[in-house]
Amino acid sequence: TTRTPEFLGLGQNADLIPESDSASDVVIGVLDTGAWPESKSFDDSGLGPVPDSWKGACETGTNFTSSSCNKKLIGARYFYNGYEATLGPIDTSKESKSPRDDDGHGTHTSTTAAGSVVERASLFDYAEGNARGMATRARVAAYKVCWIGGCFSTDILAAIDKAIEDGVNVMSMSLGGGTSDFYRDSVAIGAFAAMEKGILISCSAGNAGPSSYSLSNVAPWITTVGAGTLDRDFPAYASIGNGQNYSGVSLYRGSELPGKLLPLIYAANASNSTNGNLCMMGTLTPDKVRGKIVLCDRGVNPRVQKGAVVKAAGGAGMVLSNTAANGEELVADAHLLPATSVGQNSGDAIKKYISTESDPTVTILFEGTKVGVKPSPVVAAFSSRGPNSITPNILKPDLIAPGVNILAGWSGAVGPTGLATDPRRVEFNIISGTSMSCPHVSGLAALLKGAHPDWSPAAIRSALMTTAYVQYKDGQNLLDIATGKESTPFDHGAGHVDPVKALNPGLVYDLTADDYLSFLCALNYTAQQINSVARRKFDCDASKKYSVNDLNYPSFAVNIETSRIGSGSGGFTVVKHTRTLTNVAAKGDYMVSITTMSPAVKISVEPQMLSFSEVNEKKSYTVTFTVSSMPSDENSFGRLEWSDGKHIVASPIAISWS
Amino acid sequence: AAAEAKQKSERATYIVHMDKSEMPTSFEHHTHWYDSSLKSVSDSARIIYTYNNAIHGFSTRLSPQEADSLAAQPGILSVLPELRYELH
Repeated sequence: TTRTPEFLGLGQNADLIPESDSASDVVIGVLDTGAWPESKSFDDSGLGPVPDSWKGACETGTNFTSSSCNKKLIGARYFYNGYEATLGPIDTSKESKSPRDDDGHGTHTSTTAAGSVVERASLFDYAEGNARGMATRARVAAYKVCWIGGCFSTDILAAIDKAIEDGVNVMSMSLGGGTSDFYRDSVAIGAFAAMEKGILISCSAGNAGPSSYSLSNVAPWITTVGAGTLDRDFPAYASIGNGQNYSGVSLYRGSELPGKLLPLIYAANASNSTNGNLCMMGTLTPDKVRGKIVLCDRGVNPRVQKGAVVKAAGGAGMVLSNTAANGEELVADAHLLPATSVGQNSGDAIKKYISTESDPTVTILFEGTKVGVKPSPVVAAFSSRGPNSITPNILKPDLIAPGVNILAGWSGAVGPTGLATDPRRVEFNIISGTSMSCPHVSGLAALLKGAHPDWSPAAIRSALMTTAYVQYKDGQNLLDIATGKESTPFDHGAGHVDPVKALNPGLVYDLTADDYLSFLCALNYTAQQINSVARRKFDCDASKKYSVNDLNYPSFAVNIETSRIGSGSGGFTVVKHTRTLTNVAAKGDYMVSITTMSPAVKISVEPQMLSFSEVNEKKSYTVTFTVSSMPSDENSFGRLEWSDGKHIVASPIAISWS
Repeated sequence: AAAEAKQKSERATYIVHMDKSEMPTSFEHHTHWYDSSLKSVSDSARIIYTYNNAIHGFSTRLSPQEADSLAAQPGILSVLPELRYELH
């Protein structure tokens, strides 16, 4: 990626990041659409031999040989038996029956995590810079599990099965399904086995935001990653006939519009279809759009497809307007015709202009790449949000990372829009999603693993979470682009990842597989259900009181069922959470501080000071939440911090009344 | 033949979770046990994958009746229908 290393502080702090052998011994397994091995991001110059611990393989198949792998892309496998069992034989005229990535997504995610440095990378000169993965010395193993027809749980589970056997250290999965209990969710079950082997599993939170309860991959042994913006933009203004300019974004490069205003038409007025405003395939009337710039509404079909529909109908350009679902979030696309995406407010204003002007006109002014955009990051509107619908007492997402307009490697088999009608081929592409934020965290986890080979997956996640930030440099709280207001832990989890601080967190919240088994007991899982997840018998101790609140998680979620408090205004609930901190730094005396946002919640911590005198020393504390009754669907937030003056070990707090 | 063809057309993919500790001692290897369990409910169903690390079990295509029958066999923890995931 370009820009994200600098945005994350990796560029300025290169000397802090280990480039030792231990860093190059870390293997990131990416379960996705495969890899395009010819990508310059898979160049293995300067890398030593493949780690001795590696037991993986470079499988052969369509247009993919064992020599497609090297010392960067050290493994490549493909899993299609489940896919073929359901959908029939793979059509090799449309996709490669091999690890080769015909889609681009897998190359993008894997190069984001661990791509080598490529100088002067760009997409049509947009976002130009030195592209690199987060862990440039880590190795990549690609596990192709997603095909044109989707990603099947049988294939995903087979890939996890093999990745564990192969010896990956980090597993990156930018995919998800519906929400289901952990014992029914193949990704959650496979991730449990991986976690037990010391593998950190990083998954995307999903793109179903800004709706609440929209998260995927919420098992507590998974690191769940939401998406934020960078400080980079690609401005392209819609300049309308009355002299007004409206800000938009675009990655269009190609034939320019004539240097004059062109007729502007709203798609809904150029269609006989009831949803003509969406510029769906075959819905525009060519006679009405020919030579004009068409305003289309975002939603339902892919954004780039709307551009292709306008182009096919003879349109000269497109203004793509957000609706309420996306608000002011601007996602740039490499459209096939001159086009810009504008926010809902601008879109509404342009529509009003169209409806009131007899001969509305517009042109689009492309401004290239702009960096230093403030505020940044802001939580992406599409990023899935909490509360956690499976276990409300575990706060998810865990954290956010860059996921909007991310440049990374791309497949040579498909154009930047992914459309079959796009003849262009690019080495890098710019796309958005929690798919893009997930591999950022996977790569950063690999960096931490290289620096601290003895840390458990939970310790690495803890370091990433407790050092994440929730304020801009000017002290203002992070914003949510969906609302324009401050974001909450249900949007950003612990905050935005800060890898430099994560390298030295001071204290960590560690967890073992047994802790997660106790967690399953607390969920009242049956012996069979626990066995399904853990692959072994585990008897919950009938004499022991298990509590989800005692899972040693680096964040706090308290869910109050209002019906249990009663409808009276004087009721309150007392909830206790116990946590244990492990010292991973020099000795220190840590004092606790708490911030809360609601008088309805009183929080106390006992003890208020923890003294550590040696590495790996553990100290426990208890947090007591005294929560007054509130109407259901109310939320309140806070933050608990331990600090020794050098480190700040921070945890978000989310209280919800349901 | 018609009945078998109909049954095949009704089949869906399932992931079968096995309790390895329940494997009868008569089996030398767990894969033989998996195979035998599957054969006990279907002559024609085949194992798609055998899982050794992520879960103990296998995937296969079964009719709903076969899936119910398999779920009732000893040593079977669950028979879960396959799910389709999507890229984010």
